Amino acid sequence: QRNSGPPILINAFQLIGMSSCLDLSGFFEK
Amino acid sequence: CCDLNNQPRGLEDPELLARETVFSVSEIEALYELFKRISSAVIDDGLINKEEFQLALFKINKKESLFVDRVFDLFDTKHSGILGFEEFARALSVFHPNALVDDKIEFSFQLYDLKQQGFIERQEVKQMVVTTLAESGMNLSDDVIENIINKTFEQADTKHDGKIDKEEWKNLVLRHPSLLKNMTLQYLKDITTTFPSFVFHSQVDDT
Repeated sequence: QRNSGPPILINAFQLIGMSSCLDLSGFFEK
Repeated sequence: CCDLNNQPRGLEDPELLARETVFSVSEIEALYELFKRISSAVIDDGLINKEEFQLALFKINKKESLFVDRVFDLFDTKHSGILGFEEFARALSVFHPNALVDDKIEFSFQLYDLKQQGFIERQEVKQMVVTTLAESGMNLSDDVIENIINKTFEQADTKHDGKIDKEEWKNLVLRHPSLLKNMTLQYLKDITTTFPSFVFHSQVDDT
C-alpha cells in the first residue's frame, strides 16, 4: 500500500522553536 | 537607588557577573542599560515583571503564553516572580553566540520539559506544537500533527520508551544543530555598541 501524503520533513522541535524564540532585535536596531 | 559603593541597584558586582557569564565587564554594564530600559517599560522599579518580559522579548501582547511562562520561569531562578539584573544577565548569557553548546542544550531541554520531570514526554511535545500552530495562525489537521510527532520520536526516542531524556535530547540536537537555532541571539555580540552610554556609568576598567 502506497503512502498517500507527502513525507514529513519538519521535526516537531523545529516547529516549536518558532514560538519559543526570544526576540530582542528591536532594541538592537540602528 | 544606590548602595554604599555607589553602584546602581542590581549592578553591585559587574566583575563577578562577567567571570560567571560569557559577557565581559563592559558588556555586563551595557547589558544593564538594556535591562533598565526593559524594566522601566511598565513599572519603573528596576525589576522585570512578566508583562515587561513578554513585551520586550516576545513582542506579543496576549494575556497568556505557554512559552513566555516557561522561559520566564527559567530566567526566574530565585522564583520570586520578578527578574533582577543578575538573573537576566545569567540567563541571557546562555543565548550569547559564545556560550557553551552544552549550556544551550541544557536550557532548551528544560524549556521543553514543561512538567520538569527530567524528560520530555509525547503529550508535552503535542501541547507545544498545538500552541505554536495556534500562535502562528497555522492550521494543520490532527493527523498531520500526530505524524510530525511520530517522526520526531522515531528520530529522538532511541530508547523507545515514549519519552526523550536529556541524553537523547543531546544526541538529537548534535545530529540536528538547527534545533538550537532559537538558543542564540547573534546581536548580543553588539551589546556595547548598541548601548554605548554604559561608559558614562562604568566603574571599572575592562580588560
